[in-house]
Amino acid sequence: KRTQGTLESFFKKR
Amino acid sequence: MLEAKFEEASLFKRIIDGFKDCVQLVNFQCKEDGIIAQAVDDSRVLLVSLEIGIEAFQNYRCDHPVTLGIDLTSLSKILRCGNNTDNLTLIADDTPDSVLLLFEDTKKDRIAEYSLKLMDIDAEFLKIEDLAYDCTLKMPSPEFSKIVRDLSQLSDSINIMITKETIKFVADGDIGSGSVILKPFVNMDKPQESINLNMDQPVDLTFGSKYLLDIVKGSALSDNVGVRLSSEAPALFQFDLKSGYLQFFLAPKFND
Repeated sequence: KRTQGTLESFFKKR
Repeated sequence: MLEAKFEEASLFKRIIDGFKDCVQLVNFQCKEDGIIAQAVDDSRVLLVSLEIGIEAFQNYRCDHPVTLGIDLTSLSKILRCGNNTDNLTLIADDTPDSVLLLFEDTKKDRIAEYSLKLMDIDAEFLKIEDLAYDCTLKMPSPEFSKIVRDLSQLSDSINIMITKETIKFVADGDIGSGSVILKPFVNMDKPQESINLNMDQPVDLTFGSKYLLDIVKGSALSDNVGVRLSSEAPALFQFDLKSGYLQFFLAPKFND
């Protein structure tokens, strides 16, 4: 079973 | 004052059509060196990043940085009112409540003017640092688009596997399975049909078909798509403009 990841952890807020 | 003139309205139409189906509210940041925009889809899986450099315009002037908060659904309605070959100028003052879209027919005296109300959009701007990628692929965008459309019929996931000399797309679903295998090659006569691959490490990644179907809508912007893949970062799909680009960052699926 695969789960969709999110972007959150990869990009920092400017 | 912003005055940004596209030689052909079709370019701006294709840019907006390239990402209007995955995000709706977008801040366009206009500065003296061009226009940038960024938006994340509601599920926080896909990030769109747009840069339109000055060279993409026939004329460009922006004395004072200005942010245009735009509902893309509304913008699309107005863009459909212009003809593809019209000149299109975007005009806004320094503290705008609306943006003016001026369509000028180049062959006859016909000018159409539309005003689009702007919105206050509360969206953070994410800083995208240069990420390290394991594989960099450049291939014809129509071919990439066809593979995604074909395989997405079979499964809600598409797997991309890259080894030294092989690029493999796989979908495995309820009705059956399919795969497309490509090899890098150089077409001397038609360089845009070449497939270039740079691989530091093999990758084996799975992406949601529905996001890939959104991404391939950018294909109208460029003959080629650049794909950068890493096991440690979102994938990057990029369509280059004459000056600037439309980028999609897509988070992969992972095994539980």
